[in-house]
Amino acid sequence: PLSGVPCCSHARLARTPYLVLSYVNGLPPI
Amino acid sequence: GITEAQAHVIVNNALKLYSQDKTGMVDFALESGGGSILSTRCSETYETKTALLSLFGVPLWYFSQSPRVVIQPDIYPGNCWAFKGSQGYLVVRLSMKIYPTTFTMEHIPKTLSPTGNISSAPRDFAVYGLETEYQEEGQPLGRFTYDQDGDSLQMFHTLERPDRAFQIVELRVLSNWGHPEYTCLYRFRVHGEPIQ
Amino acid sequence: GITEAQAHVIVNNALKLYSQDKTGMVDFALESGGGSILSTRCSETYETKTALLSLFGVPLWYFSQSPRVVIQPDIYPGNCWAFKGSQGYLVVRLSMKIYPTTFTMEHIPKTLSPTGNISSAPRDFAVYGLETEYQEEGQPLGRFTYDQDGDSLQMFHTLERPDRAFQIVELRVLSNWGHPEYTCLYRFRVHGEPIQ
Repeated sequence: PLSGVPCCSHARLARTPYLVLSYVNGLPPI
Repeated sequence: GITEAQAHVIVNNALKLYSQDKTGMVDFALESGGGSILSTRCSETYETKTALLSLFGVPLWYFSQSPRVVIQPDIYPGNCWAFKGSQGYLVVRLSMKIYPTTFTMEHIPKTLSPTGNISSAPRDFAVYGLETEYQEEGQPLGRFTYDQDGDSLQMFHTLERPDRAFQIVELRVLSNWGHPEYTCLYRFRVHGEPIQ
Repeated sequence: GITEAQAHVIVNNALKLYSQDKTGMVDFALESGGGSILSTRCSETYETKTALLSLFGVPLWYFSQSPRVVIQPDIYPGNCWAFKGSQGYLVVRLSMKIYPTTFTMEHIPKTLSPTGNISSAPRDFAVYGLETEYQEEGQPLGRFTYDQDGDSLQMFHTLERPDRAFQIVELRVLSNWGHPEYTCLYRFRVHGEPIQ
C-alpha cells in the first residue's frame, strides 16, 4: 500500500521456506 | 609529480581501505556481526521458480535468495533479495543500539549485469528508526536516492545525528529504476555511533 | 618523480598481489586446498547460544562457528572460531608435507569491530610441528606475538628453516588482548617449502 502502513501479518518471515537467523543472546563472538 | 615511494603509500592506503569492507566503517547490519532480518512487512519475495535443485536426478525444490542476503557481503550478480514490484520493506535488527548516521546501498555495476542495465536497482528509499519491531511509523532518518549512474556502492548521510539511538531500522524502498516485476537488493549497511 | 605508466605498473602489481590471497604465497593450511582441522585438544568452542536458526517459525538449533573457519578465507566480523578463555589449541593437517617457514595470522581491523577494539584477538602464540596427530609436544617452530596495533594481516617467519618437514602443525594460543571470556581466531595460514 502506498501509505506505507504494514497491512499484513508480522509473522511473514515465519512462513517462508528458508532458514531464518535470529540473535537471541547478545553479540556473537567477534 | 610524486616519487615512487609516495605512489606505493597511496596504493597501499587505498588497498587497506578496500580490504576493510571497502568503507573502513563498522556495518551494524552485517549478519555475521550480529545483525538480523526481523521482517519484510508487506513485501513478498519474488519467486521466479527458475533455480531448481535436484539430487540423484530428483527435483527437490526451487531456490530463491532470502532477505538475509541483504545483510551479507556477497554481491555477485544474482545474490540479491528480489521483492515483487518496486515498493518493499526490510526491518533489520542491528548488532547493537546506535545513533545511525550513514547508510550504504550497493548494487551490481552495470558492467556486470547480463542485461546491460540495472533497472531492478532501488531508486528512492527511506530509512526509519524503530523502537520495536512492530512499530508502524518509526522516526524518519532520511530519504535518499540511489543513482543508477553513480558508483556501485553509494553512501548516504543523515542530515543530522538522530536524538535517539535505535537497534531496529526499517528500510523502505519507494521506487526502482524501471524493472516492471521486481526490485533487487544486494546489500544495505547501517553505520553510526554506538551508545556509551 | 614517476611517470603515469610507472604509476599504472605499481597499481597493477599491488592489485595482482592482493588478488593472490594478499600474500602471493601458498597456504598449506587452507581447507579448500587440502588442509583440515584434526583437533582442538583442550580448547572448547565458546558456545554462546546467540544465533538461533528457525524454519517456518520452528526453532531448529543454535549456530556457532566451527574451528574450520580458521582455515577458510572469509574473515568478515563474526566469522571466527571462538574458544573459551585465552589459551587454545588447533591441530591442523596441511595439504602436504612441508618445511614450514612462515605463518600468517589475521584478525578483523579495529575499524570494523562493533566494539571498537580487538580484545578477542590472539596475542602470544606458538607453533609446533607434529609427527602424528597425538604427539603431545612437537618440535617448536617459533613463538610470536600478534600486534593489536599492527596490520590486520601479520606474517611471522621461523628463525631458521626447520630440519624436518611436517604435515601436521599445532597452533597454541597463549594469551589474548584482554577479552575476559573468549579468543577469536579468524584465519591462520602456514607457508613453507614442500619436500622434494
